[in-house]
Amino acid sequence: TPGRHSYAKYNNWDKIVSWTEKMVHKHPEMVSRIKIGTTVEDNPLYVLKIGKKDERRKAIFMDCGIHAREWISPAFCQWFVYQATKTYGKNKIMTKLLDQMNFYVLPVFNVDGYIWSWTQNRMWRKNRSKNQNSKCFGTDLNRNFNVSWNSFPNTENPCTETYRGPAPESEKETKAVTDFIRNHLNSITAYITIHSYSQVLLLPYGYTAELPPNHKELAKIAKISTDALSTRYETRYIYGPIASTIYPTSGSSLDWAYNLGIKHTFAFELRDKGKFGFLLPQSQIKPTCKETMLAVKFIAKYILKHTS
Amino acid sequence: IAPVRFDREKVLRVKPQDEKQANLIKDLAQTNQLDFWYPDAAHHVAPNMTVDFRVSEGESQSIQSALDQNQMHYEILIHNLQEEIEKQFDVKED
Repeated sequence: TPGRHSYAKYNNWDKIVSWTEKMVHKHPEMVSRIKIGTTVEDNPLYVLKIGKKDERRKAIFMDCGIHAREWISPAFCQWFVYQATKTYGKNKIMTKLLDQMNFYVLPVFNVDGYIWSWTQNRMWRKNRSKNQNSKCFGTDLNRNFNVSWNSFPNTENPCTETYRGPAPESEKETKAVTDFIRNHLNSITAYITIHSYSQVLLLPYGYTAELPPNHKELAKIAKISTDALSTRYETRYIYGPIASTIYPTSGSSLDWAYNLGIKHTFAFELRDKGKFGFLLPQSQIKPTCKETMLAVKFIAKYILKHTS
Repeated sequence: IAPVRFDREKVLRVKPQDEKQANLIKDLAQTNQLDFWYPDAAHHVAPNMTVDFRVSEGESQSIQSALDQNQMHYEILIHNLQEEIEKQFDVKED
């Protein structure tokens, strides 16, 4: 048996799988588990659908754990599902959200990398693809999306941490997610991806300095949601387009989702600002998740109210 | 395969003040096994950017000397990475 799952601790992959089963069993009217594909090492990719069963409703897709060592990210996705199921019927906002929209939550995108970071190398980032003609493993899944994929240098070496892969969507994990989102494009109206660290809320674009047409709207949403986040513990976030707020990047999931037609896309870089970095202590899981919930719920409320 | 250990590895923080200092970091990355925590990779390093990177026990002395010789201020965020890895599990109860 995988041992006991805890929202206040980091859970390994076996515990997370067992937890997904438990959530479906405990809340069958609200939670279903969808296997959207398998990884390079043949592990399942599970999305939890939260909300009533109607496929035609607006939906938000949220993924966690693209980069293996960012452990607070999957912890947040688990917390989100927990809060959604626990507070439905009790919290006015959550009840309204789940009565009118669905959430697709991918608790761990890079399963193989996550397992590797638990069992072999806590500092691992990429997936676990074997690269042809190289002794180095892994592709950076957040450079593997088909958006300006090969336009930047320095992403072509398999031995670097930002290797883009041999082709756009070459990785099974990337393909499973892109296929799922494409197949549900008529309902998905927002995309959220969770990373760490540095306390930033990122907007498109990363591959160009140009701003998307609705940049002002996205910035307004980002401002209000980061303000909401800070109300809990005064945690400060900055926000802005990837290219100007951190640095230009190619092949990111955020840009891909935006260009696909999902016009409200957000990437969170959670706590902290470097004191612990990827090694955020477990004692900070709950406060990090609680404050981030405020931001995500605001975004969801906005989407519900302002999108068709 | 035995899991990788990070005994006495450090995480350093620098803030290059100009192109020369940014290039120094990039050069150090070419000749040493630096793991960039922020930004994701050496080629993103730019002036006035906060840069965090992990350095092995064996290379930390030479890296710190190179930074000192170039009057580049640095901060040691983590002195012993393996200890911090173990400390992250600081919640015992559910």
